Amino acid sequence: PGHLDMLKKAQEFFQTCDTEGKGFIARKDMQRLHNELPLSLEDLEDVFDTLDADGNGFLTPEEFTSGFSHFFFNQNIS
Amino acid sequence: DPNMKAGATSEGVLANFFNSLLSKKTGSP
Repeated sequence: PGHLDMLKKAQEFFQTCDTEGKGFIARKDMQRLHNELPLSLEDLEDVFDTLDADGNGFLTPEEFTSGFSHFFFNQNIS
Repeated sequence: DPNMKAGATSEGVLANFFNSLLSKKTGSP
């Protein structure tokens, strides 16, 4: 229990970032969130670099979900 | 190594990011 909720939220947030539905998040997609979220461009760069585990410049749903799951289970969101 | 950032800082930024997404979804203006 909780795992499915996490996956649902991760998918939802992934789509929020991947507005074009490409199936991955590019750095510019993350920078676009600057207009919607109260985070600086530098913060968003940090988020991107942290989530981009293999450093190839693209966030896959797997990388995104993996990063989100840490946050989710640390915070105990239900 | 510039790629080895402090784990705590990265987690804080991530938490901030996801919290912002969460509050966006729950309908703040």
